Amino acid sequence: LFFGGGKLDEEMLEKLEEILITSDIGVSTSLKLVDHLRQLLKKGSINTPEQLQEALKTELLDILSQVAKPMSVGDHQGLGTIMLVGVNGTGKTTATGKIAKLFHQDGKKVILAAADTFRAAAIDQLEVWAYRAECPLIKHAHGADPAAVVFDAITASKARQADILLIDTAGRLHTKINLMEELKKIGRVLDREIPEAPRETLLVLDATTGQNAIQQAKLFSESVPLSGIILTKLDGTAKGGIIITLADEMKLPVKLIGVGEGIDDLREFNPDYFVTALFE
Amino acid sequence: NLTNKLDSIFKKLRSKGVLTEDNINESLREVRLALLEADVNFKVVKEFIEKVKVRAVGQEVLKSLTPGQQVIKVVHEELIELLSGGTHAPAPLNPKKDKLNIWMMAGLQGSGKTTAAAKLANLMKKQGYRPMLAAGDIYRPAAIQQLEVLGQKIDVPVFSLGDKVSPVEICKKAKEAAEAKDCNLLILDTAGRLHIDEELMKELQDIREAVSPSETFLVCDAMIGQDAVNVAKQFHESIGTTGLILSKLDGDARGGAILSIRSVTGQPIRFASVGEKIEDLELFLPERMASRILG
Ligand SMILES: Nc1nc2c(ncn2[C@@H]2O[C@H](COP(=O)(O)OP(=O)(O)OP(=O)(O)O)[C@@H](O)[C@H]2O)c(=O)[nH]1
Ligand SMILES: Nc1nc2c(ncn2[C@@H]2O[C@H](COP(=O)(O)OP(=O)(O)OP(=O)(O)O)[C@@H](O)[C@H]2O)c(=O)[nH]1
Ligand SMILES: [Mg+2]
Ligand SMILES: [Mg+2]
Repeated sequence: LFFGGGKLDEEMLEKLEEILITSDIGVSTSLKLVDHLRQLLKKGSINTPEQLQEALKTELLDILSQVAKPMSVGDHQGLGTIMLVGVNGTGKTTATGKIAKLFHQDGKKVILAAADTFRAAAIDQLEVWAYRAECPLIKHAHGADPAAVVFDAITASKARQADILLIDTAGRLHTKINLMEELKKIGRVLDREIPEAPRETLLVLDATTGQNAIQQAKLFSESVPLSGIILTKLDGTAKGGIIITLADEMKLPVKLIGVGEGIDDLREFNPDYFVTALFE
Repeated sequence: NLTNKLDSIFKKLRSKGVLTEDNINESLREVRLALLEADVNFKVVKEFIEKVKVRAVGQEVLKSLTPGQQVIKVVHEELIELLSGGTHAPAPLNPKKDKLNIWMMAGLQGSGKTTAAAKLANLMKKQGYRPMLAAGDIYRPAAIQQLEVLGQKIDVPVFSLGDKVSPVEICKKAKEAAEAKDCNLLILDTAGRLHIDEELMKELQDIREAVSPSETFLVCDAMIGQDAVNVAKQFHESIGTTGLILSKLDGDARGGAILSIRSVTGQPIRFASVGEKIEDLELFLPERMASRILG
């Protein structure tokens, strides 16, 4: 930490710009934030390095708090659905297991749907998580139509009066049109079968991801309306700063964060902790 | 894109007369922004721009009728140099067929190691090798099954001792099994791990010590951002990576992190994984990557 003694000048602003960019906040957002600080400096409303850093933290917190939203599924009457989507390897299946346990230990009846019918041993993997979370799993054979699995899971959820239907989908690159069409089809099944059920569609994003996260969010939201982000692997050294731009430009809130590979390694997103960690 | 931006900068400068070193700086600022947007590490960009500047303020640019294109050309060439190793380009991978070669996979969680292990086995089998895969990930649910399904697809034996035996033991026994079966290539799949997890990094060191792999591939996701430099440095210092595999290049991530990884590990980029199918593995092409990074 270099604050507390440094001269208040362009050099300080450059150092802040470096912190922002190396946190994956992205060039244009970082420049915009630093420019705003430059204006505050000119106005004379900042007089110490501490005030400068505080001003930056305040700006970041403003961006995050404007879009902050808690999970809309979980404390209501009737069935709610949570669908996890995202590119390959970000932690969707693991997050599905973690969320299942979270709601189950809270007394909710949770049903899991294995909608990744493509990848080797994907269903086996979710099966282990369902066992660990003590929740039933709806699955079809490998290679089955994911939309059919979801349809089946909806039927089961209604019949068993489940509180939450948790849908794990296959990893897919947002650039693959046919895979994004497959996702749209799953969305249509939900629209048609349970239009009244509150729905969360969460983009599962790896905290190590760079600027490509923006393309991911844009294209996924064109296929299924996204209600939020799960930011995973924050137990590493990556800062996950891309969520600042996603909040600022796409109004996407982070709802949950993954902090490890165990079933309990899931936390609610806390903007204060997150912004503080950016400067550590 | 970068070409258009530089062209418009130089058009504006040209109208003011002769080009100077200061004018070049403005164009280099644009190059810097483009590289940062492509996820090249902040410090790596700084060093790279310094290198480019030395050439960019030379006659080849200042006297050129198309200075914008000249700057791009210099940047392109320097990128390719960095990516390919230039005159110090490494010898191609050509393991001897008359002995057992052992390759180890390493990297962060979800980077594509298990898939890449199977792809490598498939590629080398087509080149006449007799490969075997070892299921060294005992932690991730159904990781062993995943490798077994892939192995069956390509008819390559998968050695496994289940998930209650240590990965070091599994790799040792896999080596014995490969020798007994007269295989000449053994590929070790390992669990994804954080570069800051001391215990798991030690596990990789122990495997390395036990079976002495001739290649240790760091498998990295093309969409990784600024943290790539920390990850690569730590993996390289802890276990000595000998090559890089960049995965998910079939997406639209610019992949600038590869520059950072290459500059801190100094190791050759061997393969590019370009899809989820088993045949989606190619030799890495520096020229194609340079164009992709510049955007
Ligand atoms: N350190 C850490 N690892 C995680 C976290 N979440 C998931 N992982 C690991 O990341 C890897 C990939 O997780 P998966 O759940 O299989 O990811 P996925 O998105 O379902 O992958 P695909 O279905 O293949 O697209 C596994 O090794 C997980 O254990 C996290 O919060 N921290
Ligand atoms: N589109 C695409 N997907 C890939 C590529 N390589 C791997 N994948 C996918 O990425 C996801 C993760 O791949 P894995 O091989 O399980 O990754 P891993 O590094 O072994 O994961 P862990 O063992 O959990 O650390 C899977 O969905 C793969 O199908 C690639 O080049 N392109
Ligand atoms: Mg999955
Ligand atoms: Mg694996």
